[in-house]
Amino acid sequence: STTSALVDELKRVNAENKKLTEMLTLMCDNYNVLKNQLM
Amino acid sequence: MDCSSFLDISLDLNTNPFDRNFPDKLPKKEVKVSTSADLERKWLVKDEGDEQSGSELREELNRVNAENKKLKEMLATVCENYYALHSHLEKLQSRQSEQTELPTKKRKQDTDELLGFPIGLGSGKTENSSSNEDHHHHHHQHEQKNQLLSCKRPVVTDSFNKAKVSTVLVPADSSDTSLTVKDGYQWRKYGQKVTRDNPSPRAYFRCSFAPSCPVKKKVQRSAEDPSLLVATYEGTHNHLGPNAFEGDATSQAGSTNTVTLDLVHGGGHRLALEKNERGTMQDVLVKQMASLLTNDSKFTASLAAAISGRLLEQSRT
Repeated sequence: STTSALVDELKRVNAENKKLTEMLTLMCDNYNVLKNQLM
Repeated sequence: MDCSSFLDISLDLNTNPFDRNFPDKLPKKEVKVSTSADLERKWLVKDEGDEQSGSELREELNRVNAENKKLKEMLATVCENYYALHSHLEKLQSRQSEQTELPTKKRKQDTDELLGFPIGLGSGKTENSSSNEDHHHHHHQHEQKNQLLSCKRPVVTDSFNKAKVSTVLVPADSSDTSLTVKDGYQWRKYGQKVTRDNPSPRAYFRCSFAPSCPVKKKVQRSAEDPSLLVATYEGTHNHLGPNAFEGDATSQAGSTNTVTLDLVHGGGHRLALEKNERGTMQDVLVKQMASLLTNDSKFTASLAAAISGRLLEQSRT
């Protein structure tokens, strides 16, 4: 049960990481768009 | 106008292998971060009683947690930089719109003179008339003038004056029924109603600077996910928020955090974070991030999630 709990937690954090990575990519894109507007 | 002279617009994430001087080279597509999905599967099929498995699993969990933390910090830095750039852009836009308004007023005055109407009639000034006939005459002139002006009035081409609509998703306690979204601005609630598509009511707010500031906000709990509040903003604030950064955006960019992320060594990220005025910046960041959003719905969603990430991080520490 400890292992399965760890796996569950790992899954959760991995999913969060994936989401954060996507958001970061998105933010970088948005930043670049804004920067191009200013240039 | 060369805006780069006013504001350092590099993201300054100092991330390798991306060149910090060229944020254009930042990943356009999803950043590949090593996941432990394979490991999860591996451990799922393994014997649960295996102690070695457990320790490796914990190690992996620690690694992923550390990566998670780094990602959050990076995201916060990007948000800060984005915010600084956005406020700078807004300043430029408002300056530009002021410049376009001045010739319009001049044109209106010229039209008054050209049509032989007294200056100031159309600008809200009232004239004391000694007789009803005069008053009637002026009223007739006023109507005539308005008709002419409505024909001559140029189409507003200033895109900045168009009402911008943006949506923000903000996590909220399900027990909280106040429908309050803290975004750094002050709002006056002027209505609430129940909509067909959602069991939760929708609250309507005006910016406290109304009527000079046209921004309105609608807040409603998400029908799909009741743990989220959906805030819809209409218009752009023509003023800074009460907790806005003081001074020029340039100075903010200069005091932003520096994040160093090594993606090459050790198979993981090594992050060195130097923070200046971290507490202040974080505080302002949380309050301000939600208030300055673009029309990009993807961004608004991601920014809301970033805020939630920061809040979670703060609550853990």
